[in-house]
Amino acid sequence: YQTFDGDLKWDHSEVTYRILNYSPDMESSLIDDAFARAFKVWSDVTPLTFTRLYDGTADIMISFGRADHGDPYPFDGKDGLLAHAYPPGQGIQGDAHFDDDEYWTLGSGPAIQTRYGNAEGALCHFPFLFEGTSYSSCTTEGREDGLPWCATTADYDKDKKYGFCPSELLFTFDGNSNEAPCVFPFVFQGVKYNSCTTDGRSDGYRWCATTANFDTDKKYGFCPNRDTAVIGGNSEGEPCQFPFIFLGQSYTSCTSEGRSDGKLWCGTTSNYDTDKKWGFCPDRGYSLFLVAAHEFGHALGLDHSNVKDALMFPMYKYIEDFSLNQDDIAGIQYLYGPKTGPDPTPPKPKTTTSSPIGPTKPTPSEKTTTVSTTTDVVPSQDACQIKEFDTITEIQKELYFFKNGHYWKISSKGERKGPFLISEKWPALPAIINSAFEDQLTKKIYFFAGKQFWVYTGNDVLGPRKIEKLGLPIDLDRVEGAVQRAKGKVLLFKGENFWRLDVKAQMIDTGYPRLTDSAFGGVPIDSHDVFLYKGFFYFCRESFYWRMNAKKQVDRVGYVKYDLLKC
Amino acid sequence: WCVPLKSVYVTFPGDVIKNMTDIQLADEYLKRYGYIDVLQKSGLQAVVSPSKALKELQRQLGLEETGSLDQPTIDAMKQPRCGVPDIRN
Repeated sequence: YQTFDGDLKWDHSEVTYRILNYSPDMESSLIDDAFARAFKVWSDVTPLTFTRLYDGTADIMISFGRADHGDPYPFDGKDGLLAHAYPPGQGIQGDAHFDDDEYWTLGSGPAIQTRYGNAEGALCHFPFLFEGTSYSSCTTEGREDGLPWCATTADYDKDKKYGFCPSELLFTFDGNSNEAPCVFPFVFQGVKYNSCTTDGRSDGYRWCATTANFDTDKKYGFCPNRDTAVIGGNSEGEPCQFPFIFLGQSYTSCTSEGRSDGKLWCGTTSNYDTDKKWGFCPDRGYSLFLVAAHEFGHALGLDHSNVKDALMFPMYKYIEDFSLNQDDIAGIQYLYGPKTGPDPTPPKPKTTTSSPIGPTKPTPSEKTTTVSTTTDVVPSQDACQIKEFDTITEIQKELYFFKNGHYWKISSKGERKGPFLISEKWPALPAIINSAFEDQLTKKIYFFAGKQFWVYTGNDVLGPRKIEKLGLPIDLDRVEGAVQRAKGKVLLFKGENFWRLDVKAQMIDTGYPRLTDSAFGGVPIDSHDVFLYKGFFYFCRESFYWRMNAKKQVDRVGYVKYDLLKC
Repeated sequence: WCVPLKSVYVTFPGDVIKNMTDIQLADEYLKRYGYIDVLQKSGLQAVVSPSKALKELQRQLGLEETGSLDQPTIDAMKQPRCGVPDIRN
């Protein structure tokens, strides 16, 4: 391994990072996750911690860009140079840039996370069968609204599991429209547009208006790439047009003709010879996780290694089951030392008879309270100082955090608001809530506290009722988690057991309880909170969460405080 | 149909990577990743022979150190990689 001249390194162990923008190739959640996993590669073997910031200046500023992207080292189009990063320091030092003329995936072809449908955000499964035909990409077959979709298992006809693929008709990213879909046609500088455009931009990113008139409303977002879209060329994001004419010949599939580098390309109009519109055909792409882990090595102070199997070797190589090479470990530990002790767990607060917390300040109504960011903070009202919440749940697409008579909420944009008084919004409830969920069908909100539960429909409340009325055991002292499932079913958790509640029948299904460990392997069986958020199951223990995807794989362990509460 | 097609290479509009010869590719690669045109602290450019630069590149990439632009070296130069120079300037 090598370090930079003077052994450049961070002088603090709590390193911050910020993701400035996203690539159209992957869902933002997948990109967030790839970066988080890439940082974890290094935090696993050093005392370093990595905290994501959502604004301001972070130590490591991460961005995607094309060609000339604002520093003296332009990117070079598809392939070749993939990314670069600067060694630790102020300003641009420590920053990592990724070439967006690459096709960013998880390394083995399109990584397409679905939205909506019934697959709870699972990735597309390619190929999949639909009405006897095999599909290797998202399709609009079987739909009249033009929305591309895919199956999330190998056989849609059998499993009926599906979700919608990224498209500008479904959502946009970045911009100022909170992921709203494009509105077509839209007007920009007096001209009508029926599709995403790069007009008005010099960076080649495709955008659209999210209202009918950009000139008046100024609302816009960037268009996600469809999986069938070409990469780079001069038609980024457009689909191949088959057949297309090239030098008088007709082509019905991607070709490398006309190129000395053997790369496959296609025309994006029916005649390349007249229109000259083209792009590269999608391939396996490059693993954003692997490239990011390498670049973050630079951002932490490692230079290139000449050990071929090391992460810091300069050439890209896809590895399915990645583990850090001993050379990389030796390098990073030369700079920062080894990780000491077990994973950090917060100290438990001492029990005292006199509370250090002052009297509760009057809490403004929800309408007027905003994020608590002042330095003069009462600890009980600063969500970021709370080690363990009474309950966390998603209501109306916002994540609610309850603690001791107060609650906070995080919008889908990551904006935190609160504290609010529980008693103002739901006056029938006690101060401490053990669990809550919103019924997806009726939008009724169920609250559990001790051996009782309440059901709120708007401002109307039913309860308290005893939880045994639902068929839960008489000796059950509380419900600690609730996860909504399809068709009016909700899983209720307590310790190592869970039950399935039929919400319509208001009764636990037969065959329960079941062991949490047998159905949800790899999560703590003493989770004090379980909830569903953006299609993932979250199991919380102290200040940590274990996130489980729709395939019941624990795909992430992180901090409630940083990742969910956005502290 | 089995007669080989005579390939015609064209310059694609918007293509950042231009069709270039192996020597042009090597020249650009060696410069970009710091093997030649190394700036000294005095500000003067040190003269590094292409052969020496190639040897250094081959050593870095774990290739046979021939000092000539052989096929394995050309292939290695076409591989995707990180943009941070191997030799610090």
